[in-house]
Amino acid sequence: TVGCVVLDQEGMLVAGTSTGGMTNKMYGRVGDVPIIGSGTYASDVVAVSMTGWGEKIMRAVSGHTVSSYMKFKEGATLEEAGNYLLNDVLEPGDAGMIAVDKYGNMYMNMNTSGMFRAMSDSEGNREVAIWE
Amino acid sequence: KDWAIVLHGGAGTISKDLPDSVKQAYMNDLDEAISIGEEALANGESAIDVVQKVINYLEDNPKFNAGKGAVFTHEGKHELDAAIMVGNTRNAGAVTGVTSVKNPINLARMVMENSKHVMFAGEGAEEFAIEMDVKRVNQDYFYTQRRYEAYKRAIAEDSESGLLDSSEDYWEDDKYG
Repeated sequence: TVGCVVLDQEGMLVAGTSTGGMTNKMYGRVGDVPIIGSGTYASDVVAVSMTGWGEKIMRAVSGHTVSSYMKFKEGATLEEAGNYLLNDVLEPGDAGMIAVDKYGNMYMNMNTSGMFRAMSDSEGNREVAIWE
Repeated sequence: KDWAIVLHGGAGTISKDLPDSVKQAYMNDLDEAISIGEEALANGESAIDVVQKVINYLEDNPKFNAGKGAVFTHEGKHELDAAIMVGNTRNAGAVTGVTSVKNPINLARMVMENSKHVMFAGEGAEEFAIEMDVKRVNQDYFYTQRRYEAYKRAIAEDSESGLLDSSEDYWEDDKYG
């Protein structure tokens, strides 16, 4: 699975995800990626793309959960919302998540052993990583 | 901040014993992908164009499980999914189970921008792809030796274990998207 989330100069937040699914998947199996609110979601506060165990990501309504946490929990940050999803809702080994909020705060974290990932912003913060 | 971008190329159990050359190849390609996004955003391109551009690069890169390099289904085929969403307008588009679209994220964007719907699946998505004149390819395009070998191993494990595909025991180790 691959994904990308962006905040542009006009303040637009966009999330996108694309995948071949899981190896040896059965006919007609649909994972989290095309389910708006699960593997792919963007609101006026955050854009989210997920990767990992699709069925668990769907059951957690992951992307929407992150957005709702930030919208409805007063003072909640992107980091708190992401950690809530990965640590409190999902289980170890389930998923990785990338996100960017309306302020340009970036998040890329996982509860798996690794995630191919990269982030960058206009202030020169830049990181490319695979493992923790 | 004027702009910000984050990308991923999949998560899961990634062995730390990867040869240095393989690790470096992944790092180089992730660096290339983020560089594409950085340059576009610095030039004032829209978030939706940047997301599409970066994902197209990753879809075309056989190292990642999307587009070329996609995994095999139980029937030995490739079925691809993609979605895109604009937060400020709540517009969204998605496709699932497409088999002939070179870059599924492009078709997902077309669903969002050129239809009144959010998702097309299977045959309907293929019909929409024909209507939209999006770039299409044969299934052979998605083939990579590495994914084929992973598929054969999965099939062999099925046979050896005697487990049904719907068994929870089977899925515990293999249910990754």
